[in-house]
Amino acid sequence: SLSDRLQSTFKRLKGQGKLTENNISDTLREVRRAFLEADVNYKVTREFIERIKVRALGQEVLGSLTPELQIARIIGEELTQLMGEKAEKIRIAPSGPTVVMLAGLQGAGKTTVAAKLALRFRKEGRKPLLVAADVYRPAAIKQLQILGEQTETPVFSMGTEVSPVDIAAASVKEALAHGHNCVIIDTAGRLHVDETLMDELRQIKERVEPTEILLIVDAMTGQDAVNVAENFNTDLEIDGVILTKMDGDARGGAALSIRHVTQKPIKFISVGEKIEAAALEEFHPERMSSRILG
Amino acid sequence: LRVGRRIDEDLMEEIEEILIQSDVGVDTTLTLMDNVRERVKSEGLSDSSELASVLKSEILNLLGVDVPLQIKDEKPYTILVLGVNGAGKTTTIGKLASRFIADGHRVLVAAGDTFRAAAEDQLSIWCERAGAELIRGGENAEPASVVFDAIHAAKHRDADVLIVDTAGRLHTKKPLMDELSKIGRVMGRAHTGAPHEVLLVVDGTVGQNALMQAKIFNEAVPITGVVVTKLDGTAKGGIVIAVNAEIGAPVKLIGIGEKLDDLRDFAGADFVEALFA
Ligand SMILES: Nc1nc2c(ncn2[C@@H]2O[C@H](COP(=O)(O)OP(=O)(O)OP(=O)(O)O)[C@@H](O)[C@H]2O)c(=O)[nH]1
Ligand SMILES: Nc1nc2c(ncn2[C@@H]2O[C@H](COP(=O)(O)OP(=O)(O)OP(=O)(O)O)[C@@H](O)[C@H]2O)c(=O)[nH]1
Ligand SMILES: [Mg+2]
Ligand SMILES: [Mg+2]
Repeated sequence: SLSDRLQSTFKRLKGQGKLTENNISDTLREVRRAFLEADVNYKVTREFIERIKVRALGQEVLGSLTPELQIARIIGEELTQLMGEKAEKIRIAPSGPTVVMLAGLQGAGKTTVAAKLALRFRKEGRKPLLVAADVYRPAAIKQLQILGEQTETPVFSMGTEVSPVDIAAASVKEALAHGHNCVIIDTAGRLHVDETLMDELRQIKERVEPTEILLIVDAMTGQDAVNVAENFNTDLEIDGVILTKMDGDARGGAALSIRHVTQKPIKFISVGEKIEAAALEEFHPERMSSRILG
Repeated sequence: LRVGRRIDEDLMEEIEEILIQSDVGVDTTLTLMDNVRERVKSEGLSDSSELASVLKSEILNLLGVDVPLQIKDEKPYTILVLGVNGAGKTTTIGKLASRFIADGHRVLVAAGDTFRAAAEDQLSIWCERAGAELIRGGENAEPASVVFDAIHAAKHRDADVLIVDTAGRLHTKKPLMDELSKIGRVMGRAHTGAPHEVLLVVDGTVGQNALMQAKIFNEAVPITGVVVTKLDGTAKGGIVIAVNAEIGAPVKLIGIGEKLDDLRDFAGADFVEALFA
């Protein structure tokens, strides 16, 4: 683990007296390697290491009798600051139904998350409505309908011949008409570089004015996470992120990259395929940090 | 990179950055950079354009020669498709079926994902589009028994190819990996040499975790080829270099979109070009 590897670099720091660029380079190299192996973006890693270096060579460590402890503390602090505060809740609309729109790349886990959110909202005493706005993927509507049945949540669908923008708009009317105080819009997976489909999301946002727009990201995403998050955020101004497939062993460095480039909170993590309450957890920044550090 | 620049540490660092940002990974990048530095020294190179060709040849060395997916006369030639959740298995099977049918083969597909909501319906639509026949199990069928029945159906109907879809699964779930091994064994018992082709489908956006996926899936059922999907995005899929080195299976196909014909043979040279595009 990184802390084991750091122990040996720290041993070399003991008795070195003043910390210099030279004698902390081993330590910085170990942290850098850990980050890159954990899929943290290259540039994000570089900036992070740079901040560690500046602080390590600065006043707070100067003259310390235990520089290695200071550096460990600095790494921990910088990581916590980057990872963000404790999980933020999903905002509730001040009036009218709370509309949550899910977006993300193909296969990220949106439809599964939609059902899990419906379950969570029901447990909180709310009355959710699931919306089948993916008219492209074969059997996408059927998939959501089956999940709706499993979670005893009604699914609003207008088939595959109506535009997702119209479906989304109609779903809010439906919610108002039938007393649903929560609307969860499942959208089709799309590339952040697909102009037409990104424009479709912008149009849904404009028509429906969602209370929350959540970017769904696969925890095993590599260096590209930064591009995806940046584009979705620029186009839609997302309110938060949900990391999926966290029940695997991907270190999840994408979380750091996404936090760095969007400054938006990671609200939940999805930890399993089953649609059950336990499979959607609140995000814990310290747990994510130690997972990334390995 | 190609413009006439001197080969210096700055250039080396820029190359390292490109490789890492392409998901090539730390170890593989270090190996590549060592090999490149060695050749720069031994060949006395000084210009960046010379460096570019050395770098590309070193990556191609690691990737090996291009190995296309070939249908052999096994009646049926059986192809098992596996990989983690959402990688693109079902969609890739639709594309493969379409390609084989265009080549004049008779194709049967087995709905081996009996777990996920609407998995069989999704596959059914793809088979319809491709012109392939789908073999589904009854309610609550076991994947292994669906596959067993599909092999018999394929023999009976004189199919040239049988493609087996499986449920997505994380390699960290031992019971699910055991289920895959069982499917492999059942196939072998139902038809000599089956599965003749075992394709690991890897999402092009995945990072270093693909290495673990490849290793564990390979232990469950020996992989004969890799398919990298979603390369129509901005991810480079550089992790396949390490995957190839780890399990010795060549990348045979790439997915470049969500339509029936969005499948291409993997070409190492094009892949390397794209890394530095
Ligand atoms: N193990 C695990 N699997 C998950 C998780 N979330 C989703 N999945 C699986 O990932 C696959 C893709 O999930 P979907 O919900 O269909 O993903 P999607 O984003 O809606 O996909 P598209 O609509 O095609 O873009 C399915 O096999 C899910 O069961 C998770 O947290 N853990
Ligand atoms: N852009 C793009 N999308 C792809 C590609 N291949 C698959 N997809 C999309 O990725 C999503 C997941 O594809 P599936 O075929 O359902 O993946 P899977 O591996 O069968 O998923 P599970 O069975 O749930 O594990 C779908 O939205 C596909 O349309 C590709 O090459 N490019
Ligand atoms: Mg979906
Ligand atoms: Mg599938």
